[in-house]
Amino acid sequence: IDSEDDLLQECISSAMPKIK
Amino acid sequence: PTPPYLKWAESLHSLLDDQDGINLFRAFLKQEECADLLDFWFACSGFRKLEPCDANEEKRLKLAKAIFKKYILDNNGIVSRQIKPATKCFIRDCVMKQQIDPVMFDQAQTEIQSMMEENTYPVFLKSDIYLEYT
Repeated sequence: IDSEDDLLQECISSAMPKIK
Repeated sequence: PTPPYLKWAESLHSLLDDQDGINLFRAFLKQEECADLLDFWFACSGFRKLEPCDANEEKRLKLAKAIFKKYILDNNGIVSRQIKPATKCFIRDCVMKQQIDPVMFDQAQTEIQSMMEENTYPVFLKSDIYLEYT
């Protein structure tokens, strides 16, 4: 089970641009 | 072609569209002790992207609770202080009633975005950290 922080971090990263 | 760092000065969105721009802006905000503003903004976007389907329900509820707890619950937090009381009430109700909607953080995100556009973003463009980079 993911901790809340891991879940938040994953969520934040998912919204960041992937390709430069 | 226009160098990326000049594009960053066009709008907050062009800055947040570029990984290097995000990193530099984040470093600046960290220095000002308000990096949570940026993390919250991205957390809202990430939350909206999570599709509401059965497989995701538990995750979405957990994530909504985590965002609420980390950025909104503490009224003295940098993010919470910039969000209108009515907006915070709305989010609290959604979490309490477990009515998890993809757009439940949109209003709060808009409020934080306006604050960054009027305040931290223009200050960033005049900051040493940005000027040294350019």
